[in-house]
Amino acid sequence: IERQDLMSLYYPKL
Amino acid sequence: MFEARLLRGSILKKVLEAIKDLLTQATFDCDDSGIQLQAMDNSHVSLVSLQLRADGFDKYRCDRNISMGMNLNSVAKILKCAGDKDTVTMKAQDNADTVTFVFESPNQEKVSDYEMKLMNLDLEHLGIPETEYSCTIRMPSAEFARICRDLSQFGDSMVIACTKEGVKFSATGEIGSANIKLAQTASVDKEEEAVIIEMDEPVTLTFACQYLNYFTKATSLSPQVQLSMSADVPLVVEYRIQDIGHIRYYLAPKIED
Repeated sequence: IERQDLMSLYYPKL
Repeated sequence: MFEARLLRGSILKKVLEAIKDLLTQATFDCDDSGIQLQAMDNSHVSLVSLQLRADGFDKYRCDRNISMGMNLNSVAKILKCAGDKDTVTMKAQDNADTVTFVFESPNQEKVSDYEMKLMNLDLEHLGIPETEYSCTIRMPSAEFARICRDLSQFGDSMVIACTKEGVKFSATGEIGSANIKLAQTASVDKEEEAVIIEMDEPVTLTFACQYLNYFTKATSLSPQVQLSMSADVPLVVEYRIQDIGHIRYYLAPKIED
């Protein structure tokens, strides 16, 4: 998993 | 026309101190309910969510929803020019490309205004659902800051383990290991000084000390901090800002290699 996208793993992009 | 006036202008100074090390730029979304800001740090490991409600301002007017992209270093520079007791007013015309900060001294003898260019930021917003957490810990914010500072000497990451007996913060590194246990306060005289744990299930998670230390820059905004944890989801570190809103930091747990 790219570290760059860690937060968007947990919460959906709006 | 957008105008937000705050007699306790030092709140805005403290808010900027609380976010400027984590974020370089952010959008202040203003509507008739107040001001919201949501932004991820550059590495997308953590997220900041700020809410300042309209009813917490001494004057608040927002005729049209506006999103003001700002360089936070610039905002911090400007707010450093405000005195701690100054009234701070932010204002912008509809569709403006600048925002103006006005500082008034308590006796009105000194009035300064600073106009700053706005930026067009195309930033991602994330939808954060209302979540029931397995553990919530309320504790004095200064104590949490002290623990983060002390443990970050030992290692890059910190383990937070919450059980019904209490909460344990641990770090391990080259020089050895450190453990700090806080028991739930037996009798609460002053709620601000209490450690209060609500737990459905015990949770143990590991987090990067560096980010926790960034979050504690918000310590002066609130005497208490609330940590919310569930297995395998981000930690929420919340500072309530009296009578006006809150700042929440979300931090993804470290996953063992």
